[in-house]
Amino acid sequence: EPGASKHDEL
Amino acid sequence: MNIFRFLGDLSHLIAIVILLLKIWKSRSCAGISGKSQALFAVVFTTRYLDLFTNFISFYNTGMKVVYIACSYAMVWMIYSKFKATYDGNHDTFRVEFLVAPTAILAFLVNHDFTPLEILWTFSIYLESVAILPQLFMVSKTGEAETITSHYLFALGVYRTLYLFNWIWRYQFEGFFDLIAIVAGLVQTILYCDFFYLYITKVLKGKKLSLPA
Repeated sequence: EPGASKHDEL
Repeated sequence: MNIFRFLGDLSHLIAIVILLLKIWKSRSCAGISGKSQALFAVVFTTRYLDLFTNFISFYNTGMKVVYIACSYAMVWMIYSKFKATYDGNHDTFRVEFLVAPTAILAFLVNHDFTPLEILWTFSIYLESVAILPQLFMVSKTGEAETITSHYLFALGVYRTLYLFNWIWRYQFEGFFDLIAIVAGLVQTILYCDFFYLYITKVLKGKKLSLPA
């Protein structure tokens, strides 16, 4: 899933 | 959430708390680069703007708020509360050489050309180099207090663990974020030289001092 629009990491 | 990511977040938090406690207990921020800490405050602020737009989990929100609060507390201690002990003469790295290129790169290479996304990308790029003023300061004075070394080590461990997290996520979730991975690699490489010194000197009970 390149292009993570939802950044769930810190 | 895998173990690498959790331990990475934890060591990041430990690094920040070590530094906050060091400054607070000794009432001194000698040897600490205010510039690096100011850059980290910028990094957290520009990255976590999604606090207002996107809820992921209570853990995620809680950690973001803590990181932001700690980074501002740090800047306040260095530039206000314990300003007299701040070693500004040795903190001479030109931050514009970090901010300008990372800002330009964020405009050029990003996932999505929107304000929030560009700011997120900028924060990822900036974080990867934000420690340079601190490392520059250590190299300029030729030494670091042991507690400062622990801080730098925990901070380096954090991004290294994130590299393992990304391998894990690619393997088991098919997920990868190339911007974060490349910047994380750069960030980890910057710590390598320091890791070497930390393991060969600090862990053997010696103060970190560089050869003249």
